[in-house]
Amino acid sequence: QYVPPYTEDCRTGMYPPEGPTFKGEVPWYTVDLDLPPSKRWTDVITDKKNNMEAMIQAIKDLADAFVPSGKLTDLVDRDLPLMVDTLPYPFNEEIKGVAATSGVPLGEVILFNIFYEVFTV
Amino acid sequence: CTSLVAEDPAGNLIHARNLDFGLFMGWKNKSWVMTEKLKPLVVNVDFRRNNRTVFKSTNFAGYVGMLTGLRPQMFTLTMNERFTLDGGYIGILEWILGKRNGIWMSFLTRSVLENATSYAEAKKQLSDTKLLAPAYFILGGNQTGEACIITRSRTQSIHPLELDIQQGRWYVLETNYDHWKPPLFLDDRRTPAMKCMNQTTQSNISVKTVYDVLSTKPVLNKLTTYTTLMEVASGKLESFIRDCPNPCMPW
Repeated sequence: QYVPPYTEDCRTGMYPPEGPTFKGEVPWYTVDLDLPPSKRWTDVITDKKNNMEAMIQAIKDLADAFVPSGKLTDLVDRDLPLMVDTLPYPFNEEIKGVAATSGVPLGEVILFNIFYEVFTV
Repeated sequence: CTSLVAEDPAGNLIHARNLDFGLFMGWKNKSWVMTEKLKPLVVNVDFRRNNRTVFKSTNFAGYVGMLTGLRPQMFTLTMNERFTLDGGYIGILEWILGKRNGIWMSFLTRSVLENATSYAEAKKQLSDTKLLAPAYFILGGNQTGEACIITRSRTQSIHPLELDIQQGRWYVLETNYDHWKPPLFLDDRRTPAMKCMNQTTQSNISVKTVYDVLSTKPVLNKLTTYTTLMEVASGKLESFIRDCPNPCMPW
């Protein structure tokens, strides 16, 4: 795998991060595990809900590209919520809290959280 | 993804990773749509109980499972995607049909980070728990020689690979291919990453030089959302959102 300019010699002096390969620091949040599961992610999701909606919309656009009728999205919104209580506690409750705080439909938050298994399909 | 754990000459363990995601999920303006949508969602989280840190992680907001985490002074953990025919769709099918003795991958990593209290315990849980989908778990401990790549099928651990300082293996590195087979020639990020690690040499390994390796194309590519650097001894976790300026490999 040596195809310049798509590959390059080993970089040096890249730390501390700056320049075109560095797009920004990552913010810190605290999740208090003593809180009820559905309340734990409130701070994070309150700040990030718009970004979450945009990301989920991109997945929906992709789904609609495969199934233009929109039936795939309907299936996610209608059927996935039925499985939330088959997910292990406390993750099911945390997922419900994420949906409630973000306003994103529960089925779509569940899909996001099991995407690893779904993506291997 | 590229994950690695390296041991410096003083026996300190450094665990680092590039999280690459969004393949084939929309390509626009010479970048992956999904990858760009994920970058603003990257957050570092300090999970606390009784007002004390239990573990730290780098997450995508809204995703309650774990892909990258550190239990201070105990162990560090990252996971990379593994593709096999006996994949997640079989696990999902079993789940739908009511056979629910497997666990969703990211809930296992979350449980391990939240509840395991040693490298050995974490390693046992990651190796033995039945999964819905195959995966690679890259685990670092808090003693010299404690690091391994756990290659998981849905039901078992295959060919675990451990650090072996005596034999000169002072780091373990995993992309998205079984370590005992050559990677797909179209997606060989292992070779350039190992070339740069070997060029760095153990005597010069540090958080800084590991970041250099993860910043070298194609280890850094259009799918790379973030880079995380972890040091178990100090309990330090740092993450950075990444970009790959053109020309850059799409994966």
